[in-house]
Amino acid sequence: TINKLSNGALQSVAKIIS
Amino acid sequence: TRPLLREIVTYHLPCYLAKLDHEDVIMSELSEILINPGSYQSDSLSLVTPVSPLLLSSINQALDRLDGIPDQALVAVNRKLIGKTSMPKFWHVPRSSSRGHLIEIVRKRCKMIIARIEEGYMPKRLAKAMSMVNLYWKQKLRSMDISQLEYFPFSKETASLQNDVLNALWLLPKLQHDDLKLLRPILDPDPKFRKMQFRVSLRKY
Repeated sequence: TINKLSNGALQSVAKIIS
Repeated sequence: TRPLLREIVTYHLPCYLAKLDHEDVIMSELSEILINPGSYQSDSLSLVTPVSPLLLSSINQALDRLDGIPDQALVAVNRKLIGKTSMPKFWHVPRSSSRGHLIEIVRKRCKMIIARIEEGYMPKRLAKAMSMVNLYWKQKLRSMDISQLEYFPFSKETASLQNDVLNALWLLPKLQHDDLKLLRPILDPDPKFRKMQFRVSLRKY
């Protein structure tokens, strides 16, 4: 399901949890 | 706060997403919220840097001036581009014969990333690499104001630490001989250099 987020949003998520 | 945001995203976002069933509008809105810097209350939580013509022009200028950057900084910029992390070390000796090659590789990698920019935001690796270039020029020209243009939204804590390190480096030439002696065991705990070598390499910072 998470793949439905746009690439920019995924980048934000990755940065938040890194 | 960042820890709270991390907890929400890690534990609640997957549950929320799992409950959505082909609701593309909500997914699209959620993507917009996650990307938009305005969604984060504090400046320190801004996550992405929008790419503007000014930013691209500044990157190109920085790439044109790579020849003026010493080997240590170049190696650090390249590390950021390939996403390789390493502990900062006091001394690093890259092969000088590979310098021209390294400059070309850094330019080529940056231009490839720029060509692939999607959605108008700076990719993290490029943003961090360009921040390294920016930091070097700040250090070299002894000015915190060298560029108002920030490539990567570092947290306030990180930006403050960077400024502390710059201030410390600028103070090095003023240190007396005895103070340098005290620094040596900290910077060079397993003495690899003779005293003169240590002082010469310290001056390069």
